[in-house]
Amino acid sequence: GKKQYDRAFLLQLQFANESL
Amino acid sequence: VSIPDPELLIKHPLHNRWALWYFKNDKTKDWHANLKVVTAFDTVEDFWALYNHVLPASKIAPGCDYSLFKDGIQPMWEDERNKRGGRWLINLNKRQRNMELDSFWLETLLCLIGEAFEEQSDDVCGAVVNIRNKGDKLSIWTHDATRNEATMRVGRTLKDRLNIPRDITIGFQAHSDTMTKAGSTAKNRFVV
Repeated sequence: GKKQYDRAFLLQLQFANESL
Repeated sequence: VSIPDPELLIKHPLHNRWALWYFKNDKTKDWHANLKVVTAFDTVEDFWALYNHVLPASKIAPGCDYSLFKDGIQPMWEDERNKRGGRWLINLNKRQRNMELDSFWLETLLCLIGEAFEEQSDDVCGAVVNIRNKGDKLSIWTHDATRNEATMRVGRTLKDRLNIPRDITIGFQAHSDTMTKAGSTAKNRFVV
């Protein structure tokens, strides 16, 4: 299947993993 | 000892690998020499690391472009995946550079990397934002201008996601029409 992400989920990750 | 949420420890893979391109307006060099790939990425986290690192579209110099295309597709008409395609084009006025350009561009990027075009995602090659004194342009490029239904669905999704009012129409132009246009604008093959 296609790996889809909705905008809310994408926005939630904007500053989540800055250390990676 | 708290155990970190595993959701925050893994990078979230994207369906496609994408490349960000930057076109610099340097009149001493030819067009191809001014077009450079910035970097490619295939996770949500790497997208944000890049997005947070580069200037917003409204702050790059007039004459410059950002493009986001599927890795392997060059942001030009001549590319094999683009040459039979076209673009949904949104023309922005000067006031909209401050008010809407950056949010429109980010929303477009989120549509691409999140595969918001669903079954039509395979029709989509990428997106371009052109910063110009006479008016900025934002476009979504598709690979086959003869695929009527898929093209219409891409346009409707784009218009919906950008919250463009119903009474404002956006047009789709085939690259072959844009290349051979007589006046300043190519004819619209579709509008939504």
